[in-house]
Amino acid sequence: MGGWAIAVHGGAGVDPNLPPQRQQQAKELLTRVLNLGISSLRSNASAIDVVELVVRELETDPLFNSGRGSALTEKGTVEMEASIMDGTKRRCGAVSGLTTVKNPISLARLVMDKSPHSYLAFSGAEDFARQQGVELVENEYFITPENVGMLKLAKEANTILFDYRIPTYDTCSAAIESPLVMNGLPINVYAPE
Amino acid sequence: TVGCVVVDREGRCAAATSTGGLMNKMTGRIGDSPMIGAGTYACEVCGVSCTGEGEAIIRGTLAREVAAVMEYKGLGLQDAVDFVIKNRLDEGFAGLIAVSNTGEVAYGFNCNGMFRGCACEDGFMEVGIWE
Repeated sequence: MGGWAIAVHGGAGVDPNLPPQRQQQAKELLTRVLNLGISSLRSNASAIDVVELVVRELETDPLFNSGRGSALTEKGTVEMEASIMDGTKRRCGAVSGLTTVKNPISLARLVMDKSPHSYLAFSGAEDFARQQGVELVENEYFITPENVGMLKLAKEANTILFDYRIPTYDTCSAAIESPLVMNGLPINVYAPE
Repeated sequence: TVGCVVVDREGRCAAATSTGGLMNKMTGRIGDSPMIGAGTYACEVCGVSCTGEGEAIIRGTLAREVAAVMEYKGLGLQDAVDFVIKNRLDEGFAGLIAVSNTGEVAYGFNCNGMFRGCACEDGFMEVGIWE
């Protein structure tokens, strides 16, 4: 039996013109949440508790696309989704279409632990959240000025836009000329999650 | 999209993924992150969390695929990650992180960079963005 191990991610497909200070910010956040997980593991926390703890922290920080700082829908609102799975007995929980739940991953955990189902979505998931007493906030809490700007760019480009919320207009339009293509679209005018 | 995978001292694996989805997406659109077996999977053997082009990840059932090639092809964790990224995405672009029940950690991606960090009990720790 080996020891503990942990990995975190903040999304794949990164703007080649990512400004250095934003790269540094991302690395600092990744290091912070990694250390949070490591200290829990050193205290013998279980794997399922540590993954929930770490993802909650990532949802609360606006840097990456989840929780606060989530990408915006065509209507300028936030709809979030999450899932969690415990390898022991392969128990799992998932939620979609959340608009007021502050930490979607914790609701997914409650679906796994406290409901007879493995996936709840939209109004059913929001009803379950109220029943379970999880923290609810206005949808505006999740919307950041940067993402409002990114949505504007996406609409002007009439497409779904990369969600790394880094480029200002010039770096984004500059990046649009970048040779990198993803599914037929310039990498920075495409929107993997 | 954000994710975390962990194996604890008892060799138990777990995975979690959370996202706001795509900028300018249609309301009601569901991606890979909440789909068990696509964006998130954990079993006795490993834990996996994916990110990238949701539709490609769903079609490739990417997270479950890592566990499947470990179970049925006998690949080690990093070989399984590399195999899945190389052979299961068609023209899609994605990245994933994974741990195994023997305390290994691995990641792979075929797009331009991935925000990731990983650490093991033996002291290894890495945070990166690019290749």
